[in-house]
Amino acid sequence: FPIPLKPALWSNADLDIVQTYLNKFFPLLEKHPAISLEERIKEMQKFFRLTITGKLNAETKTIMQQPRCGIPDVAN
Amino acid sequence: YQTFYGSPRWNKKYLTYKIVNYTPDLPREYVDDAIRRALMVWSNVTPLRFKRVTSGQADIMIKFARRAHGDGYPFDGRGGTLAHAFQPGEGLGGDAHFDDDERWSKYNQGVNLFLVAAHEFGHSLGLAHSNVRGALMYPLYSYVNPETFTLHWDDRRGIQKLYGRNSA
Repeated sequence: FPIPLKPALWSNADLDIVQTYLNKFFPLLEKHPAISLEERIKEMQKFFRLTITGKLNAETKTIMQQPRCGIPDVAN
Repeated sequence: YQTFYGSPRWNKKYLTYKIVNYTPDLPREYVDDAIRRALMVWSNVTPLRFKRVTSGQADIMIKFARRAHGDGYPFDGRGGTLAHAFQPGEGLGGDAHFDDDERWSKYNQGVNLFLVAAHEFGHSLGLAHSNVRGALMYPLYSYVNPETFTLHWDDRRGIQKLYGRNSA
């Protein structure tokens, strides 16, 4: 099972930003139904060629807040 | 570049488009011209040809809308999502929707309509997002001068993979 993130590391606002963004632009695929939030952030960071940390660092948050197209970034 | 799952594409060379409504941000003539030039970005490098229709249905239906607008993918107000478009297919397939809570612009005082439309029409034709920064199909908005715009090699390769080259 994915290891749950420690709540202390995430504010509610951050968690909301991340989950909304990932659900919209990096939705879970049927073949990977149970990957952790950290893995999903890594997938997003890999797509945008950011430093892969699995954490909502400033670089990642900046990308998430930029204006963009509404189509998901994973082709499937 | 990426294509959508199953690489859907139009099985015809001549496609129609219809501008269903207009944004109040720009003169209608400019919207017409931006849409025409955005489609030309793709017809310049493929055998695809586009014809505007003003009545009935078209392959690519273009509209401006706010928040929920009937397709199950509501817009989110100013910023965030600017527009979206559907992969080739019947019904909603190929259609492009622009968030009218954005401030649409001819240059860079707001969001440039030509650049966003050219990106969305890439989806209408079957391209998904590219992870090549600088490519038109990169998912984040970035302003470049529309008068000196040239299609990135990654976009050209992607669209020509689907439709071949312009033989003219």
